[in-house]
Amino acid sequence: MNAFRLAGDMTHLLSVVVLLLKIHTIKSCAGISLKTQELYALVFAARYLDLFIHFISLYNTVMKLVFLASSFSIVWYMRRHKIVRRTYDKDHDTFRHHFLVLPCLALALLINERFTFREVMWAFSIYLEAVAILPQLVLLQRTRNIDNLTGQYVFFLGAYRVLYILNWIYRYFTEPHFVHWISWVAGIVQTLLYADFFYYYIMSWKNNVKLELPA
Amino acid sequence: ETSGLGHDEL
Repeated sequence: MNAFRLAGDMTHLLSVVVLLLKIHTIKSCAGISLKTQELYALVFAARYLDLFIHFISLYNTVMKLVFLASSFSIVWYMRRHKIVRRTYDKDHDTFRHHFLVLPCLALALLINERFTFREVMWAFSIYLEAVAILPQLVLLQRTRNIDNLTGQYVFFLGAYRVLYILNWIYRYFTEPHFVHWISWVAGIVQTLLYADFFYYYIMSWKNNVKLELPA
Repeated sequence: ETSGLGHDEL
């Protein structure tokens, strides 16, 4: 495992920690899109089907379990926890996220690395992850006061994919057979969706002003 | 590299 991949995994983990900190400690999910969180739970469930079949490393297994458990528990908190769910900004979280699922599934059936159940589900999870942030970005645009933890959460989530791209470039040159067009193209699309957010996030940090996205 | 199409990333 190279440094980019490890750094990518760590920022991904950090984003989850930041979000859990907000939900678990502050008991608030204000500014967080339940739609995006539901899509992530689906992404991990579809991608980690091989969890108990295909052992890669202890690190890999533990991380998969962490992402599965955290994504489902975040959805549970936002839907069921009696204090947290009251802070959910339902009126602004209106993205029709169900309409992302079917096209991603259709694309996975058409474009996959092998036409098997697990490979189609893997491709589906890659496509869905690329667009899963959309409801969250829409909600951020509609949120007047984006708190620091929410901004950091989205920033780390975006940074994770940037680092993964560097990891793929590194692996492409060091592992001759490492070619995964599906994850590369989807990963680049996913990263581009963050471009706008990154710009405003860095500007707000540089100028030391509160993060706000133009509507 | 892992056997088949084993995806070793998260």
